[in-house]
Amino acid sequence: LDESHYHDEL
Amino acid sequence: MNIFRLAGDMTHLVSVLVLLLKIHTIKSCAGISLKTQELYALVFTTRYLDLFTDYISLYNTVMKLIFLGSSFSIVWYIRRHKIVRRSYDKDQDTFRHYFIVLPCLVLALLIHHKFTFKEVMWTFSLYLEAVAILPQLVLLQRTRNIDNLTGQYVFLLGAYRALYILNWIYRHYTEPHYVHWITWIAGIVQTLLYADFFYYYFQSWKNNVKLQLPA
Repeated sequence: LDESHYHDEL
Repeated sequence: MNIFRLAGDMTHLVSVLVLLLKIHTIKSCAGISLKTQELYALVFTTRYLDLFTDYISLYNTVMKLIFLGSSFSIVWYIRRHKIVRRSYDKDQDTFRHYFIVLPCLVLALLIHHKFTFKEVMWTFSLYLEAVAILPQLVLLQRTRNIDNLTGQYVFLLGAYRALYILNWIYRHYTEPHYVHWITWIAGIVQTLLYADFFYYYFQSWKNNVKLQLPA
């Protein structure tokens, strides 16, 4: 998946 | 950060603090499912594995520590506290953990964004959180008596995820490639699970009667 797949949510 | 997500996090924070405060002040966990609380501790543990590796913001780190600390404190109170544990109704709170944990683990191994340990654990925590409330809802159906704080606790827990859905819609339209369909599906399933509880909660609130769930 593209790198925008970040876990910035709780 | 958008208003929906902040409201969601605050609602979630209040829900766990309301529960912790209730248990701490009246020294009772009547009506609370230990199973659900243990599942939430597992949700936070598997979701926040990146707590010490990826720093996102002070807010993010502080909130993770609060959620981890409060969920483990609640489990400790119900399991270990000499007074609180006496009010735990273990004969009624019989939901089997593995009926929930195993399917979520298998599903996370099958459906995930990336097959890495952290990513599978994170996906597992999403699926687990969606169904972790089930033991609590089963217990409420069985004991049928819902004291105000427990009703508020479950209501706030459902409301937080509903606010997160608004947050995902907002981010989908404001951020390019913001694609998290696994999160969205798990979040929608979770909120739907609360739907019938919401219905009875509003009925009791509107008619100003004690909250009763049908058997």
